[in-house]
Amino acid sequence: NVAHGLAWSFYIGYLRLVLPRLDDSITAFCATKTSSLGRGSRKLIILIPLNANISHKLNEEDDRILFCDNLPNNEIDRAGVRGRVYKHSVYSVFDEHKKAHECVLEYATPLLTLHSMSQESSAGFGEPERRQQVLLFFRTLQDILENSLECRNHYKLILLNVEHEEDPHFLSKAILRNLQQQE
Amino acid sequence: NVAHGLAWSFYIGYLRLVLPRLDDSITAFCATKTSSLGRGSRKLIILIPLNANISHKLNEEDDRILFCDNLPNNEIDRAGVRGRVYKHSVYSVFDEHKKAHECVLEYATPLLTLHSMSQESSAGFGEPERRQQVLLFFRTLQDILENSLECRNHYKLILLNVEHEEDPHFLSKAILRNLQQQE
Ligand SMILES: Nc1nc(=O)c2ncn([C@@H]3O[C@@H]4COP(=O)(O)O[C@H]5[C@@H](O)[C@H](n6cnc7c(N)ncnc76)O[C@@H]5COP(=O)(O)O[C@@H]3[C@@H]4O)c2[nH]1
Repeated sequence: NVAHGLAWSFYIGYLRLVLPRLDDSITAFCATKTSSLGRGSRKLIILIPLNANISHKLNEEDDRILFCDNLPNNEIDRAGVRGRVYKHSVYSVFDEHKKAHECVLEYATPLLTLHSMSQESSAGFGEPERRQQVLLFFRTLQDILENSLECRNHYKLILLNVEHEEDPHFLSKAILRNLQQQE
Repeated sequence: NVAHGLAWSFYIGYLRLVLPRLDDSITAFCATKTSSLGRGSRKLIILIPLNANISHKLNEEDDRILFCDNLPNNEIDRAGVRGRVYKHSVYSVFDEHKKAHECVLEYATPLLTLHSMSQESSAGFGEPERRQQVLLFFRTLQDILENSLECRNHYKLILLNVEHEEDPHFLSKAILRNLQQQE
């Protein structure tokens, strides 16, 4: 059950380190930039597409998503790497009325591993199992985070059903719908 | 089988990205520093302690290991994070004759996940299984890397049996023994 281990790894090796520092990073960012981020969502928005198809540049997925800037770097000594850098990217997401909503946005990186493993025959599972593994990843991560005091209120998981998606603005709409839900 | 997925994640999300660039990073590093690294081992040395007990600062493990500097940063767009930073640390490892050997050194970070999971009851495995999982991680990683053309010759895995270790210079000696083996 690869997805179970990847969800734990994502929490232990990343979210547990960065989510408690996120609020301070956003405050520091807003102090030096004209940004609406501070008044908007101060959570890390984590995108989880069911097909595990992850792009490296969000603005290429949907032209209503524009890259703004990066939050300040966090440097942490990890396993012998001195000052390993942890950072997040801030995006402007436009609605149908051309109003911009700034937010901290990224895909759940471990899905790249699920996707690549499903294409390597020696890795042990194929495309049919991949969707199941993504769901298991999502549910395991949800459970872990709900029970984590240090992470609570600092994240939002968005499960994306991207099958047969004709709408070129599917992603920005899904993000905005989720952003509004939490207000 | 958590270790299987973590070995694949380590390869897909890290080694496959950084090992092909390592030689160039070392060349750039030696161009600007007086370093013996270029003449020595140009491989990433990855430490895998059987007890998954990983320190974040190698110089605190053994006083014959000193931090030198970091290789230049590699910035890669990954899953929505713009310019995510990948870097490695260079250490001087001294032998009994006080001669320094420079090398690029780090622990296998996924072992931190194995260690933490074995301490969280909800994660599904405990301390007795942990050693088995480390061995599975090592063997899986070894298989994947041996079959990877892009990674070949750019790494060295060192499995460390740290049980009942009285020698304060166990780690530096293990590293030097392995460095000499490959020459
Ligand atoms: N978005 C994002 N930004 C980050 O900075 C980051 N750092 C880790 N992660 C994800 O969290 C989880 C735990 O990370 P860990 O360090 O234990 O394993 C990592 C680690 O062993 C190694 N690795 C990745 N990036 C680096 C790096 N920069 N330096 C050293 N090792 C690295 O390869 C594994 C897989 O990495 P990713 O597949 O990118 O996803 C990781 C993983 O799912 C990140 N995710």
